[in-house]
Amino acid sequence: MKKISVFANQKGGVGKTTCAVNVGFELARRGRSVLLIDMDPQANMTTWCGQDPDSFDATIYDVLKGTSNIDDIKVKVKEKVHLAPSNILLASIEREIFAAIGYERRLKKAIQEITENFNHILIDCPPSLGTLTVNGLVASDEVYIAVACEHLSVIGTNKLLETIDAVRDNYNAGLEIGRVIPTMFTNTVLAGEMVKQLSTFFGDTLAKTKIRRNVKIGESSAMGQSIMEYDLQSIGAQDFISLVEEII
Amino acid sequence: MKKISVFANQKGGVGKTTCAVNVGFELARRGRSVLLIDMDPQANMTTWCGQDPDSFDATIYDVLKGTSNIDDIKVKVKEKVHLAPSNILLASIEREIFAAIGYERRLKKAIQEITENFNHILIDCPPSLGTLTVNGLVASDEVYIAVACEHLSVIGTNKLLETIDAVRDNYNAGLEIGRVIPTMFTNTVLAGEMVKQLSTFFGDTLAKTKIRRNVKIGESSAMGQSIMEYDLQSIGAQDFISLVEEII
Ligand SMILES: Nc1ncnc2c1ncn2[C@@H]1O[C@H](COP(=O)(O)OP(=O)(O)OP(=O)(O)O)[C@@H](O)[C@H]1O
Ligand SMILES: Nc1ncnc2c1ncn2[C@@H]1O[C@H](COP(=O)(O)OP(=O)(O)OP(=O)(O)O)[C@@H](O)[C@H]1O
Ligand SMILES: [Mg+2]
Ligand SMILES: [Mg+2]
Repeated sequence: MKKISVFANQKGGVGKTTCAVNVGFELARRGRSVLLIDMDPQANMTTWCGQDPDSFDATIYDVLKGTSNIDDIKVKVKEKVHLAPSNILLASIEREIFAAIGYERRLKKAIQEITENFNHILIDCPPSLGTLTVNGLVASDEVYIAVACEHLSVIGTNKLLETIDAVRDNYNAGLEIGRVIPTMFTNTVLAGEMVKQLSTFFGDTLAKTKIRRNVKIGESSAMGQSIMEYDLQSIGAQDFISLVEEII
Repeated sequence: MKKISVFANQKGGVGKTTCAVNVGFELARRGRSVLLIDMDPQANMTTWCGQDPDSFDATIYDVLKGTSNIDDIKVKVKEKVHLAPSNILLASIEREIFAAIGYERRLKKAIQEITENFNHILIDCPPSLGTLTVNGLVASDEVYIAVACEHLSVIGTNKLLETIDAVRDNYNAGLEIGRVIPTMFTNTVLAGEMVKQLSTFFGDTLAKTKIRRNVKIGESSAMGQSIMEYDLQSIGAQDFISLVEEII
């Protein structure tokens, strides 16, 4: 696994935040130091870490505007896990910075200025291909694409690949696809068919581990815990442990 | 049910498109004339209607830019159902029009110019609170809020209400909340708890009908059909029929 990873997909509700948080917490459980960066105005990653998005004086919004830096905004949320939080103010950043030269590299520059040496930096993106996701892709070494094993999710992946190609050609030649992660897998004909399509399209880039649909995963987010912390015996925990072992 | 309805929620994957398409198709099955407007660059509504988003010379993008109108771009997709399609070009509209005076009323004006008299116009929004969703809210008589019976979805509803209030105060005083629709309902403690929270928060605005999680709903989108057309005996079909009976 590389140092800076971004979790992206413009399709909504496919498990981007769920993957970023659970992979991050599991890496920390294994002794690695982790920085989570929430680039989504919905601030689901921030909430999942037990933080109130409206309680911060400065968030990643201020970092992208250039009035703060990640060292100043980061909070420790767990042993070996820090968070660069976000809140709804981030929703207006697209209009505020996109006309500026180099707007797409603001996150990359902000990460370069971090003084602490984290083993892993995981970036969560909103469900769009706009400025925030582009900043995430430009700043990263690899991208993880969560794709729900459902029709509407699978058909949207080619637009994401086009955006990744454009970012690679213009701003970040080294950007690789870490894995395509099949999520919300169920033992149905449809899900099986979707995995087949993903496998044909992505080959070895498709993770061998499928994240199965598991109600405990939804429960764990309500408790602000990873699925491993919430219920280590659950299929959700088994799936994320096997995913992390596959990508480490 | 009012004439112009928008399906909005910045949380991704909660069933906005699923509700808009199934309500639209069911209204048409009952003899009403329906126009579906796809305001999402992902164009899931367009795909669900059996259309290839990349096959159109002009889409809702061109209408919002002012170089086309809905009469010219609409296509008939089924008996009594027309579609104003979208495609990925729509993703750049935010940057292209937001500086213009009155950018938020472009869809409203475009709908006023439609010559055909539809009984219902249903608008699908992307998972964000940006220009496209604002245009949808400004253009509508009522908003339907699909909320998945999951923690991350339920906590995001207050930000959407703030946006609805702001639109009501500035651009569309008559905008009402048609219903909050609980989706992806399962017989679990978590889902039951989420419905209780929604009921406390929304009272009678919460639909009595819950859309239960049903794999056939995902299958129906892959077939380009409503759940009623795909499998009238399924729980998905029963739920959408009872939802339409509740809101008509
Ligand atoms: N494997 C799973 N089993 C059951 N529920 C899941 C699973 N993965 C995610 N969820 C639930 O599905 C919902 C969507 O997941 P999540 O919010 O992580 O997706 P997302 O892609 O980050 O969404 P958004 O596009 O809004 O950012 C959440 O309520 C989450 O708890
Ligand atoms: N009641 C349900 N039971 C099972 N699957 C469902 C149900 N409702 C929606 N789905 C599936 O869940 C996924 C998300 O639904 P949908 O795409 O309608 O949500 P959305 O809010 O429009 O997403 P986006 O935020 O990306 O626009 C789709 O694959 C859809 O087929
Ligand atoms: Mg998310
Ligand atoms: Mg949708």
